[in-house]
Amino acid sequence: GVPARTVERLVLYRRLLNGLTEQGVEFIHSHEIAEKANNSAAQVRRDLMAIGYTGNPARGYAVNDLVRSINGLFEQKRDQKAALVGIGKLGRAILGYFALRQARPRIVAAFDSDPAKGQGEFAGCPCYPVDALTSVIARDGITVGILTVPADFAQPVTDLMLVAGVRGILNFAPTPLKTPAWAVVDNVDIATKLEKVAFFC
Amino acid sequence: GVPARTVERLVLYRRLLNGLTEQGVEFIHSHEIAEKANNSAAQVRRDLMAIGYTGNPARGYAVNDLVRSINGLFEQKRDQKAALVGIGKLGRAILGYFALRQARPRIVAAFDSDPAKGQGEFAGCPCYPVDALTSVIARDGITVGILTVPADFAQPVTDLMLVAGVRGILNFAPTPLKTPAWAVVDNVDIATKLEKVAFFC
Ligand SMILES: NC(=O)c1ccc[n+]([C@@H]2O[C@H](COP(=O)([O-])OP(=O)(O)OC[C@H]3O[C@@H](n4cnc5c(N)ncnc54)[C@H](O)[C@@H]3O)[C@@H](O)[C@H]2O)c1
Ligand SMILES: NC(=O)c1ccc[n+]([C@@H]2O[C@H](COP(=O)([O-])OP(=O)(O)OC[C@H]3O[C@@H](n4cnc5c(N)ncnc54)[C@H](O)[C@@H]3O)[C@@H](O)[C@H]2O)c1
Repeated sequence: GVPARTVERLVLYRRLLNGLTEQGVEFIHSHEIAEKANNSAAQVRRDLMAIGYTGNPARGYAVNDLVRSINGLFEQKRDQKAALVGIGKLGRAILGYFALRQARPRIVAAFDSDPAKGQGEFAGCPCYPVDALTSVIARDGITVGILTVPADFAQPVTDLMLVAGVRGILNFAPTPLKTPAWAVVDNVDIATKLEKVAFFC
Repeated sequence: GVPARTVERLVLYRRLLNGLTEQGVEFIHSHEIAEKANNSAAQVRRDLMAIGYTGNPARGYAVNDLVRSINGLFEQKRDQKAALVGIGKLGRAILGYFALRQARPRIVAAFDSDPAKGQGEFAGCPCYPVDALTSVIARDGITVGILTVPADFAQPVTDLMLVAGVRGILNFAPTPLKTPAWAVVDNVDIATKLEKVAFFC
């Protein structure tokens, strides 16, 4: 299949192309996409080959057609649902952000161990006590987890989610997770990224 | 110098080792660090070589000594200051999180174009109108920027920060930034990470 780094770049290209459609641009060359995406025309052409798309060298790529083609890659994943665990500072920022957008996957449930937070709804997303995690994930067919709990709880909550039916986790806790080989895990370590930027400047 | 990926891993090792000190662990082998960090013993040994550190194969690494050695790498960057621009959902989550920790770099100023947000303080961090960005960055000697503004404002705010004296930026806006070669930029694209995890699971 398509490598992870290619998928990330295709998502970026699609976002840049959507911006162009709004400006009425109909055609674009690979070097123009590359300039906006801060990479090379050759990289853009290679990425589009990964989804079997080649342009007309004279005119370039038809923006609408290219967006449709990138969307095709995500077609079979259209209705995926996500759960967020840990309705704290970061969790609330993420729920507030994604509530405004028709982003995929849709965040359909949020959980917290604090009874005051694990009830009602936040930014339109139903909130549940963490004790209900297994049954809600199974009931709603949730396959993606967003982990915004403190580091000490990251592993036990992960174990719970994977048993309940989640297959992919985006982890914001600053601790590496132990997961089975079939699980898809990506980490966002904000503190480390910040320290790294500071180190090099 | 030390490559960026190595710096990220050394920051992670230090965090894991600090956790061990709290548990009273005095020595650790490279394979034990690797197991916690989800990588290989060879990778750990290579990373520690980058800071000129070798252990005693029989006993392993002395945890306290190793932490001091990793800290030495960051020594000359001890007093760096950071500014956050865009005191919205994500900006407030970041200010709230770092206020509690003696994290480096210290976030010493926050800015917003909304007059209601660009005043007073949030989580102990002084807040200013974005018009004051250039003067505050120059006055306080701020070298790191955290960008949590909407995508449309990311580039103009970046230009402003770099002119004022910032040399490194952690960008949360979902848009690639154009910066001079000397600037250090890292991006955190939460929406793309989430879409990628969903794609593969
Ligand atoms: N806020 C940031 O900008 C930021 C920056 C870097 C890293 N992080 C990491 O992101 C995670 C969340 O950070 P935060 O600032 O939102 O913390 P927070 O303390 O504000 O929120 C954590 C939430 O998780 C809930 N929780 C705790 N244990 C739980 C459990 N077992 N099951 C379900 N919910 C549980 C708490 O009740 C709380 O609502 C942490 O791991 C933190 O290290 C956050
Ligand atoms: N909240 C999230 O979890 C999340 C997820 C993915 C991406 N992002 C990205 O992070 C950024 C911030 O997102 P958010 O959810 O906090 O948005 P937000 O709208 O809640 O906050 C943005 C803040 O920036 C301020 N602002 C706007 N223009 C400015 C300017 N020129 N100078 C200074 N301040 C300015 C606004 O007044 C507001 O306070 C956006 O680029 C967004 O796409 C956020």
